[in-house]
Amino acid sequence: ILGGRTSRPGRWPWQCSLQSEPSGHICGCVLIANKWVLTVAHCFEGRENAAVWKVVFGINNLDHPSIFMQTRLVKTIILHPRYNRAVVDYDISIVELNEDINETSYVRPVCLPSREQLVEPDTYCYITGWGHMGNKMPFKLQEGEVRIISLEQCQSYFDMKTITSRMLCAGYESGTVDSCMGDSGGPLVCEQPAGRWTLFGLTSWGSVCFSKVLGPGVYSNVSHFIEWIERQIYIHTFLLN
Amino acid sequence: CIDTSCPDSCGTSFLCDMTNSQTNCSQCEPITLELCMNLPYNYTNYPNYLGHRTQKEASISWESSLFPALVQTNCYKYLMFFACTILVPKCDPQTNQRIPPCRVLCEHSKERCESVLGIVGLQWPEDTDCTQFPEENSDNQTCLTPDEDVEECSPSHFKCRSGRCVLASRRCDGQADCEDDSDEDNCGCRERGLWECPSNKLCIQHAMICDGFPDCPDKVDEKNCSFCKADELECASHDCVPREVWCDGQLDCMDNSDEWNCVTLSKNTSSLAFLTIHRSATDYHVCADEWQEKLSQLACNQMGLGGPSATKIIQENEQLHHQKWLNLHSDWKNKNASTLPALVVKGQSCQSRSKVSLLCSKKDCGRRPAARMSKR
Repeated sequence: ILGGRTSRPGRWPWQCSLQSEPSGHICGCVLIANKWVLTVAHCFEGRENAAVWKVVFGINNLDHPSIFMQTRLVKTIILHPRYNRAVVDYDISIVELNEDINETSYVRPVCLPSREQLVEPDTYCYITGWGHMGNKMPFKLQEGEVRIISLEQCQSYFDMKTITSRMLCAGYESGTVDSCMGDSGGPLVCEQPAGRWTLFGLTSWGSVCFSKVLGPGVYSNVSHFIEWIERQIYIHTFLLN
Repeated sequence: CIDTSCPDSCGTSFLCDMTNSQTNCSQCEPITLELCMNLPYNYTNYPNYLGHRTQKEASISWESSLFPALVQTNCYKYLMFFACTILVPKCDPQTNQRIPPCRVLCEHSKERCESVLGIVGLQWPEDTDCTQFPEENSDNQTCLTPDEDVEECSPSHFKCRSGRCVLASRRCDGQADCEDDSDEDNCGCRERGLWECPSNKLCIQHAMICDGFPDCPDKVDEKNCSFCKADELECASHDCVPREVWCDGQLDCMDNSDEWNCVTLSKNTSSLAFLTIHRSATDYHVCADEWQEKLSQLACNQMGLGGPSATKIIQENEQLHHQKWLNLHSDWKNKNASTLPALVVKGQSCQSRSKVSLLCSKKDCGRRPAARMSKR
């Protein structure tokens, strides 16, 4: 996260770290149910085998395991069938854990939006992750507040790409607060009435973020995929096991 | 990497991907950077002249956005060609040798385009010092110069009638970008090899028709995709299955769509939510004979409502006795089934003449108790 700040333990209990040896942390991810996590499909490029992955919850400092930490292996990776590697469209995947997490104050699922629930431009939301900060890789989880940008305005920043309805844009024209490499798959969450945090985006792509930064970050639009997510979880929970 | 001229191994740098550290960088590799897929050569090797270690890194680099945008200004006819010779340097598969651009190509590009960048406050990419490239035909160093039929525009551009290159995302965007407006001609879906949604003129690729994912607002791209028999139903993936297997708790369609949305709650006038099962694509209520609370929780879980549930048994209203319903299977307790539709059957009488109404709730989510303010 560029232009953010170090977050305090327990502030984002749905944030998880998708890890694979020998690199360790590869991508962010988001807990949406006791046995299910969301992340983006491009994190699995070249590593489609579930056996090489593990998911770590309840940590703040990647380098210091906390007493709240929980680690699970990956049972199933479900990539969106229309994921397009070239243009990074339909960039979403669902991960089934090998067993339920234990829900605590430091490990808890985020809410998913309903199909009709969209986030309006100019809404302020949060992004979090252990990705590049522009000058270094952090150990502690970083958080940044970003503003939702309309798709039309977003397209004007990215001449070379097509911004589709499967995408959501957030950040600032100057790129002062933005996600970066290593944040992919992490959450873009917005606070809803009664203090409920809802997941509207998954960090997906943007312009290069550790040199000349320009334009907002682009996130997978979770509202667009709600029906697909619910169906996959239902089929794998009740019919395939 | 095996060849010392390569960057340091992946172990220290986060951004490499696993395969990179085993790459023998002196090998040529096919060009995959979309921007440079129309060059008079097909192989490259890395790192390139801008320090990018892989084509993937080059594809998200600042320069891979800068050059195509700069090409639109028409500052130099062979700018795109030069940009590609440094983004994906030519590699001769026979000799595994890299062939650089000639110095004159670099100098002409820089002379004519650097000032244009200055106008918008940007600089020419630092790593392109022209003196690093050989003079043309100097001591038999071969280097690259554009020949007459080299493409001025990249595959990411649209070529105006006038010859100018404008970015493909500006083609048919409703604004004329070519001086002769040719980027706004022939903008019908058909002219662009696409399929048009009748309802809103949205253009979609032909591959998206009948692929199981609706793209047009009225889903017309997923209609008339297969012709099932009278006693069959069409799956979302357009294969046909017998009507009676619909919502029977077994997966039959290729995309499992025969088991989607089988358990729902249907409201009636008194806003009671009756448990409804969409068996054989017909809605049935559930007879309350032998009903147990844990079945209510299973039903709510199946609807993604994993919170606590409450059950109400509603006495059937006499004149509605023709209402369709399903009963629990006589020995449902011994069936090794994980879904409610697999535990119910049609065509039995309902002794209690009552049906199941449910109150489900969402599981708690989106709260962060540990982030609570602590009084000091």
